[in-house]
Formats: sequence, C-alpha cells, structure tokens
Amino acid sequence: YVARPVHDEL
Amino acid sequence: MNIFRLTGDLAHLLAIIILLLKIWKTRSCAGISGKSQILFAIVYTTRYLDLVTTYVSAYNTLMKIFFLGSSFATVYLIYVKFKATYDHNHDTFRIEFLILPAVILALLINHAFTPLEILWTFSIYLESVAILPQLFMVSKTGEAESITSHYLFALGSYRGLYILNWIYRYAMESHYDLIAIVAGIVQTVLYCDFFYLYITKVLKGKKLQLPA
Repeated sequence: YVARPVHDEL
Repeated sequence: MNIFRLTGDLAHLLAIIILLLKIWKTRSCAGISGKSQILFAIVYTTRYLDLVTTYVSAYNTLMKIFFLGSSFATVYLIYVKFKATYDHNHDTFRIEFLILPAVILALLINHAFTPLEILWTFSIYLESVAILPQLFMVSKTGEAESITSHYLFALGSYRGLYILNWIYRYAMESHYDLIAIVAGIVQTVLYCDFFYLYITKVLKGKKLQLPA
C-alpha cells in the first residue's frame, strides 16, 4: 500500500 | 513552513488581488486572458479537493478557500459581469491542447493511481502551462498594461519562490516532490522572457511593448 503523500503545500 | 514558501504564497495572493482590483476598478478585463483564468480555476478545483479530506493547518485551509473563491470570482467578472470588455479576438489559445496532455501525463506519471492523487498531479501539470494563453495574448496584442505586467510578475515570482522553498526543504527536511519541482521549473521558465521585459522596461516606467 503506497501511503498517499500528504500534500502540505498550496 | 519556511520564508520562501510564505513569500511565495503572499506573492501568489498579491497577484490574485492585483488582478481582481484591476478588473473591478477599471470595470474592464481588457488585456486579460479569460482562458488562463479558466485554467487556474480548474487547477485550484482539482488540487484542493482534499479540503474536505485532510486538514493541514488553518493557514492552508484559508488560503485554499481564498484561491478557489477568487479564481471563480475572476472568471465570473470576465465572462459574465464585464463580458463586453472581454477581448475574444486576442484570447485565442486552444486550451484543450494544454488540458489533454496534462490529463495523459497525470495518468502516466504520478505518485499513486488514486483519484485524488491523479487530480492533484493533473493540477500540478496544468498549472505549469496555465499562463500560456495570457502570455500568448500579450504577444498578440504586442503590449500589456503596467498593472497586468505587475500581476504577471507577482504570479511568476510565486512559483520561482517555491523552487527556493523546495531547495530549502530538501536541504533541511530531506523532503522533495519531483513532480511538483519539475513542473514548477517549467512554469517559472515560461515567465523568463516576460521577467526580462518586465525588469528592463516596466521598472523603468516604460510600457511593456513586445517587439512586434
């Protein structure tokens, strides 16, 4: 399971 | 958060406010590409769907809501409120030639093959070329009002500052996102020609005139 990278940038 | 990303976001915010004020105050969208503004509305809509799923910070949420609201407000002002001043003849870039490749590329190169991730990737690729209709329009009309060039300078600087942010994050947090970085470099490079004209002309009080 590839952890969905949290996109913390706008 | 770091100073580069913060100033980048503020430059982005400033660009959007400059554009909204220009259209609202002059009650005209002459010289503004409605197609680029439609692309930006698509970019923010497909990128900020995670507004409802993941909470990053109050700042992040507020900025996303502002970018979404302002992009739709701008499209509304151009295509509805001040439609009479919209310059159809010079805003002729075929945006399907930008949307389709972004869709295909997002399906081929992404971090995860999930709907949200594909849409985020599509939005990153589309944003890198979303300004092309506007730059194309400026080259067709051969000039831009100084307020429009200030808008473009702020908008182009935002992603350029993000590149500094990505260097900083790689050095300090060993964090990097190649998709965002490559697209961000392409996006910033597209402004280089404009940056040159802006710095050599507009800052000297001259009008932005492109060599015909």
